[in-house]
Amino acid sequence: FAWSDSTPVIIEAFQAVTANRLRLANEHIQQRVKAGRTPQEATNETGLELVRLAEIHCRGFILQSAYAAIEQACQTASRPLGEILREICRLVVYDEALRITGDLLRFTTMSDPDLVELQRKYEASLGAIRPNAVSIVDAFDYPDFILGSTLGAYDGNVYERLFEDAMKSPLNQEPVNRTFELYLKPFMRGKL
Amino acid sequence: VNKDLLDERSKCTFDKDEFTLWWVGGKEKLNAKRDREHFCMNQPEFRDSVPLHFASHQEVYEETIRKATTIFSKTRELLKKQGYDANNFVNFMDIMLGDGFIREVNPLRIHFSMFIPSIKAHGSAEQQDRWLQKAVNCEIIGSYAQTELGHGTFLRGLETTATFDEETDEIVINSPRLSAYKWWPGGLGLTANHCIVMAQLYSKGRCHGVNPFMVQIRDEETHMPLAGIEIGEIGNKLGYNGVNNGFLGFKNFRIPRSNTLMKNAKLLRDGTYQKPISSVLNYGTMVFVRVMITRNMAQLLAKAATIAVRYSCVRRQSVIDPNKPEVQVIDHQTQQVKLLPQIAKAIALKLTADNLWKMYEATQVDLETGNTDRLPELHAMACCLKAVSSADTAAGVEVCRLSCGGHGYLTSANFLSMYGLATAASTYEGENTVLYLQTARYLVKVWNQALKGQRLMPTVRYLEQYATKPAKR
Repeated sequence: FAWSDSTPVIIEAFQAVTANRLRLANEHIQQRVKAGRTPQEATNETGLELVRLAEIHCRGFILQSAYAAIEQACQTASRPLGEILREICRLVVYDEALRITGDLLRFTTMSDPDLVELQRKYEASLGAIRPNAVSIVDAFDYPDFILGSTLGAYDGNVYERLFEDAMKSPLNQEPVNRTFELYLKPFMRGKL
Repeated sequence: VNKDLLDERSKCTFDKDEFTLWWVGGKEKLNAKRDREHFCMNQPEFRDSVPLHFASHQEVYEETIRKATTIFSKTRELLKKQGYDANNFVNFMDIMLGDGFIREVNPLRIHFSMFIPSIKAHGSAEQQDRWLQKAVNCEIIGSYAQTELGHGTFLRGLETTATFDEETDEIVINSPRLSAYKWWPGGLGLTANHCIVMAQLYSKGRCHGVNPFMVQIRDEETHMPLAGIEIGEIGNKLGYNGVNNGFLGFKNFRIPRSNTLMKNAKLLRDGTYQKPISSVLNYGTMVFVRVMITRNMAQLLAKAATIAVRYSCVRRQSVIDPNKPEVQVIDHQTQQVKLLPQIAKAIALKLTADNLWKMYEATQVDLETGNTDRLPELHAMACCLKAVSSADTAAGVEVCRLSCGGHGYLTSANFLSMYGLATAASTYEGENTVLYLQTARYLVKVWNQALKGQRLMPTVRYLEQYATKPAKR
């Protein structure tokens, strides 16, 4: 499979990896059967390969679905929105590709310089999305009461909220906890 | 508003409202979502009466059941006023299942997500008339009991028996040993008074495999467990504690034969068992649930990323240039690599769930004409997507938590309950490794079909070109 770091080619590379892993897993099942295992035993003994190829097949489908949906959205979206959506798509594709570099080096024509270039593009993509990060998550449109977080509120008043929540702790409802009389005081005076 | 966040927002290069419309799925959906949120936000009864992350296990249940029942009643009232079909349970789904409304999860969740859909999926028309309306109106509250203490995803291993007694026209349900006790079903502990029970059906001395049965488990007036039923709650968990998971054991418990759910398979008066036309028909419900899980996981990861990104712009940490002040944490590349892929992943998962949902709808249309061709393909894809989405979301929430340092460790940051939700999804509806193996089994099958030159289904058609040409390294 001829490697290039364009988004559609990387997605096809996931398919190439799945197909080649599937070919190998199938061969290994057959070999085990020939060696006297039952088909069920042979499948069990090929379990690690099977799980991994199913996962890569799924990740290829995720990338393909995201790419198709984003390309479709870009046909009607404004140019600035289209640009950020395509950047998001590139980021997730690079991120997934960097997680299976062993497979890409094994089953495609990817070389070490290709890998260096992929890493460079990944870092560039992070830098390109960084200025819009807050606006993207704002656009997810989750109200504060849904997020339910002291750290993630829209107004960003993190420290005030953390302190306010600490004050709600049942242990802060009275200045001295009853355990002082029960345990701490006798303990400190050697009377426990 | 924090000054750093204002600065960030001023740098935006795109129209945020346009993005939101695209993300939510159009103006109509966005308006409905905001109306729903506005309504919920303005009901004082919907707020927690105690901060739940300080509450005990018992307090969590008592508070979540208070909120769930109030939300259902108030929402039904509103829907009636607005002229919606208040009997359509789908109207309640977003509110009842939306974990954001009840952080510790809703004890009525399984009633809406499994019990009601199962009556539709497994009940005959007559049985749907008998129970569906009552369930939608919450006159009865149900759970769905499949998993047992000793058996999970492997259905054929279930031990609960349902033996037909021809003399009385009844089914006798038994839990032969402790490993046969139903274990896990949400709402089963203290909430439900009915339950759909999966059990091995025996008639005329033969086992006909697993079948669903409608079983009343508690008295409708007193809520006391019925004689022959042993029931309770399974205890505290890593998360998901409002959902009220329970256990259930049977000792010679009798139900009428007419409580055997008979949309697909049938048990006749003389004990004759009629098999379902196709065993893959059961896939439909499983696929539906797994698509919902993938959708929920995408939303969950997007929420976690929202929290972590905002925090990372407010929080300052170290200097990059010694002559300049402390920078926002997000300016460190090592922080960007934690946060930004989570945003991208959440979006990709959401778009994939939408795609799978379209496939699901198309397959439902095919099923009405008796065409089951795409069900195995859809099932295989739903299996691995549920696994990848829940595993990646759990990992993503954890990365978001780590990106918020010590503050992310506080329960008030809300990563704990999000992590609880994601890891629960890795566990329920099939353990992830088992699901990957189910997908792999399908892939091996279609690979061998491709080797024989057969045409494959769309999502695996790419395999054809690799199967027909020799392997090269």
